[in-house]
Amino acid sequence: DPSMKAGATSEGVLANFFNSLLSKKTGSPG
Amino acid sequence: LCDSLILWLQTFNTAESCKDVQDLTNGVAMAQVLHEIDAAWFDDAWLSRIKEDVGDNWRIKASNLKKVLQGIMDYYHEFLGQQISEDLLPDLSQISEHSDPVELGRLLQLILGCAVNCEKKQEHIQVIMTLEESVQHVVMAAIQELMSKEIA
Repeated sequence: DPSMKAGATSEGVLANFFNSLLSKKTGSPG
Repeated sequence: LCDSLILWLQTFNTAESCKDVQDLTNGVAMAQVLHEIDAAWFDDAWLSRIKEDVGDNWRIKASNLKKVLQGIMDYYHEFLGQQISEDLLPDLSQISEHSDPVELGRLLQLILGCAVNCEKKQEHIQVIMTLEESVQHVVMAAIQELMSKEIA
């Protein structure tokens, strides 16, 4: 089902983005 | 942007209501959210400078909003080591005098930037990931815009 595939892709994009944000170092200069 | 970020703001336990644009134009709920994001930086002393019984007095609203924006700018500069691009700075008078959702959205976007960069960012990002997908897309775009305009 193309609509389900699009949904999965959209969820994947969101998950990838927020997970990469989680792994990004906090911006504090210390 | 503004509507989606208000939905995100509602995930915080603010004493002040934050259901719509009108609720937010006095700066009180936003200050309480900042206090929740980083209580060490936006501490009780900082929060106590925000006047709570504002009513329709646009001068007090403007004064509160100025303190909120200044607090955010200091946080970006001193804690995150960044400067906020001028493109991203909201016109506060449009918020205090005209309840402008576009300018309010810009201010909420900067608060979002504090949340996803602070020491408790994991907590905040996980909450964002529970929001409705359409809201998450707006939040993602808002963060991407902030990141694209980061000035170290």
